[in-house]
Amino acid sequence: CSRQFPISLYFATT
Amino acid sequence: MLELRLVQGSLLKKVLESIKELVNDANFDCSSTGFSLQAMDSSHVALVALLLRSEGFEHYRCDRNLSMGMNLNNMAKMLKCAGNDDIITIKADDGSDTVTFMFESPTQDKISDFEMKLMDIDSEHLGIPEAEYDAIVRMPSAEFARICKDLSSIGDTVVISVTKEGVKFSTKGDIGAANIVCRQNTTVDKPDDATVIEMKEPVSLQFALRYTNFFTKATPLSSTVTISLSNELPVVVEYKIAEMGYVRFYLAPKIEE
Repeated sequence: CSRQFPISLYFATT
Repeated sequence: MLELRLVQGSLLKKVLESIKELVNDANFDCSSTGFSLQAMDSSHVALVALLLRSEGFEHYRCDRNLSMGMNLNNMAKMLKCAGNDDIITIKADDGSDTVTFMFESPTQDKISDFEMKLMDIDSEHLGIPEAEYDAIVRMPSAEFARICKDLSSIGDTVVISVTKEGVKFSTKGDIGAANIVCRQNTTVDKPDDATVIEMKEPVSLQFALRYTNFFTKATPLSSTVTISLSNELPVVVEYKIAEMGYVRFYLAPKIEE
């Protein structure tokens, strides 16, 4: 089973 | 006051067609650098970054930085009313709650203006660092679109693996499995038909085909696509916009548990 993480996990909010 | 005149108006039409299904509402940012947008899809799995550099416009006036919230579906509806050969001018006054799109036919015998209501959009802006990628694949955009479409009839996800042998796209589903390998091929008549693979480290990442299929809506913008991959990082799928900038799609990988 694979899980989808949100893109905001990888890029910080500016 | 903002006034941006784009002689090749079809580019803006194609840009909207490429992102309107992925993103509903977005802020277009206008500065001396250019006309840009950054937006996430509604499930926050993918991100679109668009840049149309100011130098690419025939006339570019942007007195102060401006952020205009637009519903992309409505914007696409308006831009569909422009002819493919039309010149498109985007106009807005400071503090106005509308934006005007003006379309001029090449012979100047038909001039239309469409006024669209702006909206307040509260959106997060993410900082995307310049990264060195483990592998970069450049291939014909139509080929990539074909692969994503074909694989999505078999499975829901694609594993993209880059090795010395080439780039492999694999899927599995209820009816079976599929693997498509594209080898580096630079002995082609036209450079845009080449498949070029730059690899520092082998990479293997899994993505939802639902999203890669959204990205391929940008195929009319560019004859080539660049796919940049690093293990455990979002993939970047980039379509260059002739002389002007790019549309980049970022997609978070699916992680095995």
